[in-house]
Amino acid sequence: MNSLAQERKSAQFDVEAMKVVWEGSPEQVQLTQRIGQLVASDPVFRKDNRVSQGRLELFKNTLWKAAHAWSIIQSMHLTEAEALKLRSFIDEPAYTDLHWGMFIPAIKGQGTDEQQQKWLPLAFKQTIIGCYAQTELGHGSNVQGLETTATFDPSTDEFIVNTPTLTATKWWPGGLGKVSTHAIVYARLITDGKDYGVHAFIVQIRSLEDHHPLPGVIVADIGVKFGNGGYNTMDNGLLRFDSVRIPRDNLLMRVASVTRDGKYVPSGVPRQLGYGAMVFVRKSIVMDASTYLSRAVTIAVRYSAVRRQFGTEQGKPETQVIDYMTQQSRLFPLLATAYAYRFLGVWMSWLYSDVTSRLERGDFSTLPEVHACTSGLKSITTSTTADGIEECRKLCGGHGYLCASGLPELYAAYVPACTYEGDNVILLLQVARFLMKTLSLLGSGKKPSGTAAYLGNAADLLAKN
Amino acid sequence: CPVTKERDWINLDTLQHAFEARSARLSVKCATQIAAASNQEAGFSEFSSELVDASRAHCELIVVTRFMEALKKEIPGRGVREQLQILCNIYALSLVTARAGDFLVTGYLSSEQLDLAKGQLRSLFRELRPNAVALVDSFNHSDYYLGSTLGRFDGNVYENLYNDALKDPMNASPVTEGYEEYIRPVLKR
Repeated sequence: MNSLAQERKSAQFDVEAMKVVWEGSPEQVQLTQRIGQLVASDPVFRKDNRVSQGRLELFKNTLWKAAHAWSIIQSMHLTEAEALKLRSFIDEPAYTDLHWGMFIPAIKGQGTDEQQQKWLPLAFKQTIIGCYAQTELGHGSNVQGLETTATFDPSTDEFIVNTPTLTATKWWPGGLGKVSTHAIVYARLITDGKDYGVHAFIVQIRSLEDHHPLPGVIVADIGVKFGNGGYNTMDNGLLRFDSVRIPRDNLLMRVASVTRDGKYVPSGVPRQLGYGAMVFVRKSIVMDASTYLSRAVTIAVRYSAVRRQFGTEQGKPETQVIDYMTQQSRLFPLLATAYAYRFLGVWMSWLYSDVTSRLERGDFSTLPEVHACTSGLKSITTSTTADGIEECRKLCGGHGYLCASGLPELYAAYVPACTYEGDNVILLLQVARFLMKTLSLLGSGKKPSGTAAYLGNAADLLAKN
Repeated sequence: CPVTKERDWINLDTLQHAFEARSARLSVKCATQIAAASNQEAGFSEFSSELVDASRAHCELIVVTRFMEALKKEIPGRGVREQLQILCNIYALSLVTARAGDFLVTGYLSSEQLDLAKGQLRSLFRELRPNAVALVDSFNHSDYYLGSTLGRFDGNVYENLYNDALKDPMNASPVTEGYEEYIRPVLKR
């Protein structure tokens, strides 16, 4: 009997029941096994040769997989949940992540009912492929600093989208460089000579006939990224506009609209409405953190049980490295963290539902707290997971450095999470502003709620010193 | 902190209180420092590192409490709750020891109590050890999804590392490309 079979005999709990806890329900366990098998048995989805492929070959291969997946989804009439599972098991960052994960949610969150009726059917059928172009070459976390402009021209009933400076070049959006036909572009809305700040616009960037960039649009890939595989399977893009005209109703108008004569009209819906979509995205990021960390921990735990080093007694095998306290003290907290993040993700799913239902009732009271806590949770989970994957690599000794360990590629694919949605340290400073504001309001008798409720008890927590 | 012996550390109320106290104390300390600065923005900038620590403490408290909340629900299956309880304690106590500076500097813990936390953590590791492989099996990751020779379900690591190495394109021929141009001339010299 080999080491792992021996290990499994010593388990003191029902593994199948624990799988249900991890997945959330028996149906989810079954779904994972069914779709996992479907992907693993399809030669198109082969990935063991990925690390030896050059960038172009890698990218083209991912396009092939995405197209093949789409054909399976359609021919087998997969449900949304099944399709999502299928895409995640293919296990390669692709334009589809942004199309389904950012483009569509942005339209749902920021478009009016009419706009959703116009754009969502096109997006669902992938008649158009979209991405999310917010970040600029010189502007990352600070959205207020974006420079791209969308100036309304009442004479033609159009916005003129323009890139006024080099630093205003859109930079990093996934799927933008070579695949997307449309982008949600964040730009400063200017009408009647007044700047109303950053708003979201749907801008077509490529022809639906021949896929060439439209006149006035400069779009390209930003180049090779960190590691073998990783985000190199995807076309992160750059984008510039030279006075590109778009129809007035391409402004996503749930929060504010511009009338035919150029008048800016807030809809009365708070701008924080966009936070609902952010909670959705961050919930997904936390769930991803638990998944990625669990993959690294699985590799490190199993190999630590197989690997033997030192500690021999005469005639006996060497000691399993998992029995060393130094190994346990680095590995077991990461194992516990993977489970902790899974429960956190489940809670964030509830939080998203709660926020969404409140928004529908016009209740925006919990948004600041939810916005702060989810940005902070995104920050700590992604940082810990990236560090945890690297720790797992080291826990596998020299073999962890081999791509055959799966860990280098896992790290390369995961580590960008530390800087998307805002740099992790900057996100923590946003949380800090919320905490300081909450404390400053205590004197006025305002009771903190939600995850900050304990601060209402600050005097007690301090007094016990 | 009421801890006087190692086992006191695996009380969920004790752990939650410790995390709440750490977070509240770090936040209040920052607020006090900022209030004493010449203006609020300057203070925020000056103490940004401390603010990051306070925010991290707040977020880690949320994760710990969500894990604890999950344990309050019905969890079917032989031994499942017990394993999750161990994992929750490990998660929380490993943070207590990793962030010892926060707990010590705010005066919530003594160094003796920190030693007790480390001792309890070692005990928890020993409890977890027989279940470690089964706990990662519970993630339900297939060999295809893991894409790792080291993490194979069957544990046949070394045979596969060896055989796969021989199949690598670098080993397609016994004599490497480039030998005639770049190795042979060197050897001849």
